[in-house]
Amino acid sequence: GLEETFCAMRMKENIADPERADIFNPQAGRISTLNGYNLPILQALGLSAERGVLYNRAGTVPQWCINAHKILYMLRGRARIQVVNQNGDTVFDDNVEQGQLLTVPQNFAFMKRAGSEGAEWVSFFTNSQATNTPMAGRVSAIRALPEEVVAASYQISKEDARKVKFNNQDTYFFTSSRSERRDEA
Amino acid sequence: QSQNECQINRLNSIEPTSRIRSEAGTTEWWNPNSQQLSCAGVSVLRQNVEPNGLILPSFTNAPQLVYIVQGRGIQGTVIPGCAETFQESQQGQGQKSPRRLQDQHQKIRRFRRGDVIALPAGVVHWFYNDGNERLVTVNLLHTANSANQLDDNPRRFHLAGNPEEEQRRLRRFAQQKMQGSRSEREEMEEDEDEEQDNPSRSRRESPHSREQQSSSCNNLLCAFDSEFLAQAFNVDTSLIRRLQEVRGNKGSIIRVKDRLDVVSPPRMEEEEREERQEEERRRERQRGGRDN
Repeated sequence: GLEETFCAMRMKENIADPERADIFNPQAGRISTLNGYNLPILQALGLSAERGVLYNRAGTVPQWCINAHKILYMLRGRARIQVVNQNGDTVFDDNVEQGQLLTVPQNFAFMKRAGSEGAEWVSFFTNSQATNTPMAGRVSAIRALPEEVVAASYQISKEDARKVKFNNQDTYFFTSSRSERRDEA
Repeated sequence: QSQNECQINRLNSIEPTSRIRSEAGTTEWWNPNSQQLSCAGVSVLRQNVEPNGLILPSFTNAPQLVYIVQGRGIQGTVIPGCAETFQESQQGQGQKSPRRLQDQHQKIRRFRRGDVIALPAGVVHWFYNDGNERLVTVNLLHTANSANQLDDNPRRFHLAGNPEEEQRRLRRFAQQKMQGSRSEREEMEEDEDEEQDNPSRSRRESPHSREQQSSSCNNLLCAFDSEFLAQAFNVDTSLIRRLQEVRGNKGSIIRVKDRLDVVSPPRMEEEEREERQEEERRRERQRGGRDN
């Protein structure tokens, strides 16, 4: 039986193929994920991976990984990455260039924005079902909170709380602002 | 877990060792370095929330069980990827009236005395005391749980507010633990020797990382670049700056100006009736006390 199950287990998957993307935004970029669901051997290993591409000056929203450390290797281009710990201290705020590695510990919040030439990276997670919680956008933690809780927590008006919750309709990504694009032109 | 943490010859009951005052309540931590808690791989805290107090949204590095010792209220848990299933009704909005964006959020739950609430690690949660008496909770954080891949120190990540004092206490606990384990492991001096031989080693590891910068801001949003956040939330930078402003030293439990009015299903009539009766009994007792 082993030959038919464990020995013949699928052990590879290409995640660089753009058609394979799980999250895609034509203006911002794409993310392909590989985890215990689409490559079952990863369940046994307790690991997973992600291949990401960000286009010119696009970014990923602030987020944290609830159940894994993330080890990011920059494949191409560069991105400015900010990482924040539990004390609200910025423990990393710099560009990560091609060939460099950065570890983001579990639960530390991070966001990244690509430079003008874009950025491509591969990230490894220390959990076969790594789960990220975005702080902004359509499936974010802020959006899941009641408007009144957001307003009371940040001491802002309900109208502003509504903007914070609903203005970004994208999932996971943000694109460079119009003013920035004008400046570049 | 070090090998000596469970060499227990004598047990004592223990009290909280640190008490942190917030605007609308207190947070008390038992010392997580006490031998019995270290052995069990847990940290314990007690929160005391005044009526109309809100425990600001936060998450921890370990799964939690929360027991409601006293009081009642509502609680929200933000589970990543789940839909906002509590929505304001759009009925009654004619085409003539201006279309207002309806609020929607994830499921919220009512709790009362005796409830146990389970909170996974890394999941945002908040509590609001909508009752007339103080809300008292005892929270157990299982820091040795496999869901926590950081070290055994309890950590709370705040999405809002200025929980500076609590963070200072937790940092102190972590430092005490480190100092304690250092003194136990004096034989590991070879590490220091290696450091002396090669003093640039730690700096060489991360050429781009900076030293931990302490700041007056203590929540996750404050630390990010405001321009980045403005783009991520698609709002003006001025609004982001208002989010990042820390107004006063209110801690992690704040007082809500008006009552918090969130989308939630009506409570059971029976529950409301019981509560009214309890309130009447309480008033009668007070009246009786005064007459005597």
